[in-house]
Amino acid sequence: HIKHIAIYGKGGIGKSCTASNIAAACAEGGSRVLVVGCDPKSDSTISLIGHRIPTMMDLIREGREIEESDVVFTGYRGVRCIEVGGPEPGVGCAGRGIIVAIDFLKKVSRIYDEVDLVLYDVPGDIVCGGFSAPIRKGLVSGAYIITSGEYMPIYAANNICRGLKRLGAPLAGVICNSREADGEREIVEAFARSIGSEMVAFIPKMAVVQECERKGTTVIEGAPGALVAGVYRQLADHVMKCSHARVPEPLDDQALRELSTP
Amino acid sequence: HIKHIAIYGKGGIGKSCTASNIAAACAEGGSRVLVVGCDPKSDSTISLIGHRIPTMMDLIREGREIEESDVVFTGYRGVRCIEVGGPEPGVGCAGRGIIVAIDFLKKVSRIYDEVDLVLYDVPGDIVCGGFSAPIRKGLVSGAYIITSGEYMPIYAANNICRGLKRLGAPLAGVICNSREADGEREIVEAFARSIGSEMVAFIPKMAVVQECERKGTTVIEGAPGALVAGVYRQLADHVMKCSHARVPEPLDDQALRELSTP
Ligand SMILES: Nc1ncnc2c1ncn2[C@@H]1O[C@H](COP(=O)(O)OP(=O)(O)O)[C@@H](O)[C@H]1O
Ligand SMILES: Nc1ncnc2c1ncn2[C@@H]1O[C@H](COP(=O)(O)OP(=O)(O)O)[C@@H](O)[C@H]1O
Ligand code: SF4
Ligand SMILES: [Mg+2]
Ligand SMILES: [Mg+2]
Repeated sequence: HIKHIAIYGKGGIGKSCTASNIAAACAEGGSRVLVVGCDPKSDSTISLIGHRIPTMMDLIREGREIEESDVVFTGYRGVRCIEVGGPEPGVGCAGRGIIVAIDFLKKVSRIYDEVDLVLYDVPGDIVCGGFSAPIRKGLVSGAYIITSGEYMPIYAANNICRGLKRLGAPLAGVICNSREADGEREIVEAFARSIGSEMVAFIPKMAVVQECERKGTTVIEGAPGALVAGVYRQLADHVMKCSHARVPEPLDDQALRELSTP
Repeated sequence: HIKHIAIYGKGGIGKSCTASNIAAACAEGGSRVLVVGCDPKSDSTISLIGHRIPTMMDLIREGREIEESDVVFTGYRGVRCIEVGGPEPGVGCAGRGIIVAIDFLKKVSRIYDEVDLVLYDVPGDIVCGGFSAPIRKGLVSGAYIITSGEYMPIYAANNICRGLKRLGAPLAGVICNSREADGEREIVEAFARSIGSEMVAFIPKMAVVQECERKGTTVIEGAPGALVAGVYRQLADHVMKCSHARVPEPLDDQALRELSTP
């Protein structure tokens, strides 16, 4: 039975970095993994492949007939990667692209039959019908939200919970990717509890993460002995087990402001 | 002749704060101003009114027949304010709301005939057909982009330029809202020049800004003698003159990375 997991969070909070390290750790553990980058930035899979790959939407805009081998690439430990790409700036719908990509993967390619885990890396700045596409397609068995203790990422996290609740989609956990703000761990733990979930990982902010990114590798591959690699492996275990997923109960604006001011 | 100016930038970069201070300064200068908040966060006009106002999309979702007095509120020095509101999380399109609001303002209300300046406060995290609505409606005579020297806001700024170029919309200038990063002023100046524009303001990061925000006022109203109030007034002058607007020439990913690494 294949697991479809969506990873949401505000732009720049660490979704791609975390998703690719989870993917690498799960692959080391023997799982067959596919990462679907749904962020218009199309940089979800660089540290798994070593460089940027062509995006599906770019190929479609060129008018080409696409085959699986044009868009699905294999990276570290056999992790399969696809980048949806973004809308044509100013005109298209980012969500449309995600829907087109998922339909392609289901109809044209056999990849969904060949993997154990699919990770969708999705921006959470705007919680519209577009970015909830993986969920609306009924595919996603659980979502994780990445945040830090700062107000903007927590605001985005709460808004994502509104979307999950509206769609009846279960939240598997909240991940704190540390920005070393005061009282961050307590804020994120309190936020996770108050929406009926839990903080499942606290990822320390470490220079080795950006060093590996610059080298074009995940931490799992580039610095397997690092402390943060161990945190990513624990997270990978949680994803593969992914129990306790529950539909969250978002906070109102007032409660959110009170919670996120230390 | 009425001026329509859009202010774009990544979430949390300072759009609402800057837009409301520009509005307050323009109103002090005798201009009649309307602020249209197009960010689903719906917090564009809090410091002009003193509290949050009902959003248009919320009223429409309640099924009410709306009149101008239900959605347009008057704040500091007579600045008129409207909050579009966001999509229903997970299902709607943020852009649809903006289109509905602009159509309402043009058809039902006479407000467009009663002001000299309209400021649209629009998120720039996702440059899709939705958020470019004020531009696609052919209304906007010029856009400003707010950024800092950090990579993510610059990346968003460059992506906004792609959208402006695609729609043939002129960029009036780049605003640096300081995050006190190393070499920020030089990075933003270089970025603005390389896209064929200029940095029109460098807004210092000052605690008085957040103090006024907590009191529910702009800096123009709450701390008129502060240094940063003078910067906002200069910016207001630039907006009312808004002369050198030109369609920008966005950078490719490679050039962007080189430019934003000090
Ligand atoms: N735990 C961490 N420690 C240090 N840097 C991190 C950590 N997590 C992410 N980063 C850095 O933060 C930046 C943004 O991360 P990224 O995964 O690209 O965010 P997103 O995908 O949410 O936009 C990257 O440069 C990444 O290296
Ligand atoms: N020049 C500045 N100095 C200090 N704080 C600032 C400045 N500009 C904005 N801020 C603060 O940054 C936060 C985000 O600003 P906001 O205008 O809400 O961003 P956006 O509308 O782009 O999401 C606010 O708390 C605001 O007070
Ligand atoms: S659904 Fe979302 S991504 Fe698509 S156009 Fe609307 S706001 Fe943009
Ligand atoms: Mg990313
Ligand atoms: Mg805002």
